[in-house]
Amino acid sequence: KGTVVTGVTYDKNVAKFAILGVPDTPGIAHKIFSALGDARINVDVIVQGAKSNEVTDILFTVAQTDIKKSRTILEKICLEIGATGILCEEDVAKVSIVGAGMASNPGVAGRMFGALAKVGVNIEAVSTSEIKISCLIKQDSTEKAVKAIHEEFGLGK
Amino acid sequence: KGTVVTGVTYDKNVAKFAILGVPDTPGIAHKIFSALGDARINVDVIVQGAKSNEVTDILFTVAQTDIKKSRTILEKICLEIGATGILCEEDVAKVSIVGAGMASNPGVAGRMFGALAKVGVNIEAVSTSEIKISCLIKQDSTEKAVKAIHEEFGLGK
Ligand SMILES: C[C@@H](O)[C@H](N)C(=O)O
Ligand SMILES: C[C@@H](O)[C@H](N)C(=O)O
Repeated sequence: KGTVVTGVTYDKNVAKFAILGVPDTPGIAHKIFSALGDARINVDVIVQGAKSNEVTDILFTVAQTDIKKSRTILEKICLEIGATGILCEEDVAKVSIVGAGMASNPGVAGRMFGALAKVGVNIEAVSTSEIKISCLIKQDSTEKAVKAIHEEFGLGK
Repeated sequence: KGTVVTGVTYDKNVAKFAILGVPDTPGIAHKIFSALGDARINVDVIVQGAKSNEVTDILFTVAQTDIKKSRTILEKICLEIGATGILCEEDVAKVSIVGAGMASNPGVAGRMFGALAKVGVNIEAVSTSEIKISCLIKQDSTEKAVKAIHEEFGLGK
């Protein structure tokens, strides 16, 4: 399997927002993220997946210290764009694997997800790039998740 | 605004699969991606976002050359996990911005999305990491999208 994955990172200072039922038309994502940007709110993971009936959900994470500020901005934007709702979960953490060779190694994601499944950790969101796979999980599962991933990829403690 | 974004990349050899209505329980993501990994199918972007009523959708991209092989594997897995359906779109492209300083610069995502909105390009999916933001768009919008993003971030042609 080699050294495809070189490290595991985690971040517990994470709050997950989901804007539900946003119209899937040009300009919507811009309205949401430029409003947060104008307020100097750092957004970390952004995930928008499949849509149904011309609406979709947009999920993203901010630091826990930015929850209140974000919520005020998002409530206003939601009215403007006609979204159906806002969810916020504070008990989440982000767990990631990093490695330069992941893009060309099929199966790395499956192994990470398998390590989490073995210890009963549910994956609440996934976001990837060529060198990093991140999962959002429940915050109290962080240590268990990191340990399971370390073991799967044979990384030192 | 500085040199936060250092480049724009695109890939037209992209097919988007969405597995709809998967149970949101540990082990499901592992089943899907280890099956694709065992078949040596390279998965690029993986996006799983908000869920509703204990089911969620998982979206991911493979090379267009892997569509047929992926579809056969996914049909079998969908039956096993009780998913409600599989969507496949071949007319998509991935457009990304990269830059080491993005994580600490609020508003970069909003600007990218704004550049796409200005030229009427709809964002079909989003996936991010600290140094990269990727959007899936319609393949025939690729040139227009890349040009609009270049202009927004003042990158040379
Ligand atoms: C949902 C949102 O991403 C929309 N499709 C847009 O382009 O802004
Ligand atoms: C949907 C899927 O990601 C599931 N939550 C899992 O942990 O495998």
